Parts: sequence; structure tokens; C-alpha cells
Amino acid sequence: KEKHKILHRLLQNSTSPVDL
Amino acid sequence: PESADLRTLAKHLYESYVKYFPLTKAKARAILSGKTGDSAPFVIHDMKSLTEGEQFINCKQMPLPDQRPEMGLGFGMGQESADEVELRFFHRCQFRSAEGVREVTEFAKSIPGFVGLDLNDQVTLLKYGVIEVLIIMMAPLMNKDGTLISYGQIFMTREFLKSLRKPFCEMMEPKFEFSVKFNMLELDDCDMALFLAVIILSGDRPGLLNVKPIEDLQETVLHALELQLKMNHPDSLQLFAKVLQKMTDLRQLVTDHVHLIQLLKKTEIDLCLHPLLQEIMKDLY
Repeated sequence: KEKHKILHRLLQNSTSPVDL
Repeated sequence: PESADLRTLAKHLYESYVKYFPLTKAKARAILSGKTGDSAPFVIHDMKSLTEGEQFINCKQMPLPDQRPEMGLGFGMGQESADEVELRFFHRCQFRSAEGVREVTEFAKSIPGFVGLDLNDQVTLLKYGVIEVLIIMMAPLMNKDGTLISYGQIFMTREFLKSLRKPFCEMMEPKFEFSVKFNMLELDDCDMALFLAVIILSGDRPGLLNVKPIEDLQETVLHALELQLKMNHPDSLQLFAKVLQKMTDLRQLVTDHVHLIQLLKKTEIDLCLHPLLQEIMKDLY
């Protein structure tokens, strides 16, 4: 899970372009 | 009733495709053929027009990937080297790709049944599918002479991309070769939406924990794609098979792309890869 932190986050919430 | 369900699925996927991807094929082809009421895109064909193009975009408030003040924006500085301009352009491409990953993720989440899959499998499907999807999404933006970038505001020539230093010059040429052939299939946005969902729902990605529900979902979308292509392209023989064959080319394109990025990481000292792209490419192929 740690290896794909951002993908997990994107899947679980909508992330705005600014957060990326 | 079954084909009515498949049509409903096609309509749903088309609607989320339009919702999450800002530049559709219909819009891109209109820009490329000069059929929009708006002005023509800004053309980048050499280093000077690249710097001018950056200025054009900055005026429209596009965020810079790297905003260190000492880098400046490259306007009127004169002393900035082509290497620096190329590297900054590469960073912009990464920023746009990361945004593309976010768009593809939202599209994937809208595929009926996707969010019900094991979360680790959702991650795996995205990790392996997202670059393939981004390459397919590039095709409508391209013709044999160049590609639209910056949401269709800029047209960058293929010759200019070929003139960049190694290995930057090798990054886009395989995508042009693929896209010119892919565009000959003349898929529209609804066909594309279904094809993208089929790619995402590939049950043979390495490390999947629970393949069966993914294959079941993909089978339904495949039926919807087959029906869609028959209805939308009644005279195009074997189109369904031809579209599916493109998935083999795509895997090779992604493998080569990832190898180029790995090479770049070794040769370019100043290169910093976007953390999201790093995450996707690490241990990919």
C-alpha cells in the first residue's frame, strides 16, 4: 500500500490538480 | 433487453468520458481541421516558438511544474540554453501526464463495478493501464505532422519533437507511428470510451488478487464495444478485432516508454520525476 500512496489516495478521494 | 443494457452501458461510459476528459476527439479533430470558430492553435516548431508558447500558456495561468525563482520563466533572458528549455518542457509534460492520470482514475471509478473490486486490484489495474490509456488518448490529438498539446491551445510539430536532443527526440516518434495507424480506424468518442474501459479492465495484469470479477466486468464492456462498433461502423469489416489487436501494440509502446524514462533518469542529472509517475513506473515492466 505504501508503494502506491498517491494512487490509493486518487482512488479513494477526488484530488484536485493543485494537490497533485 | 440484453442489448438495451449494453447500449445503456455505452451511453454511461461515453458520458463519463466527456465529463472527465476535457479534450474529446470531436473537439480535437475540429481544431486540427480548422473547423472551430476560435483562432487556430499556437504552433511550436522551434526553440524560439517553444519559449513563446510557454509565455502564451503562462499568460493563461497554467501552473508551472517547477517554480523555483532562480529558474525564471525564460522570457527575454537570452542566455538560457536549449538543454534547460527542453528539460523544462519535459517537466511540463510530466505535470500534464500526472493530471491525465487523475482524469483516467476518475473515469475508471465511473466504470460500473470498478469501485467494488478489491482496492489493491484497482491500484494494479490503474498502475498497468493508465499509460496505455494516456497513449490512446493522445491519438486523436495527433496527425502525421504534429500534435495538439495544452488542451488544444498549441500544435507542436513532429519535426520539432524529432529535433530535440537524445533521448527526448525518441519519446514521441513511436506514438506518432502508432497514432497515425490507430486513427485510420476512425473511432469516435463513444467507441473510444468503451475501448478505454476494456483496457482498464484487463484481467492479466501482474499481481492481481481476484481476477474473475475483473474478467466478468471486462466481458460485459467487450460486448458493449462489439455492439457499438457494429452499429456505429456497419461497413467496417472486422473492426472489433482490429481494435482489440491494438492492445498488443500498446503494451510494447508502454514498455519502450518506461525504458526511455529509466534511461533519462540515469543521464539527466537535473531530472526529477513526478512522484505519481514514479509510483506508476516503479517495477512496472
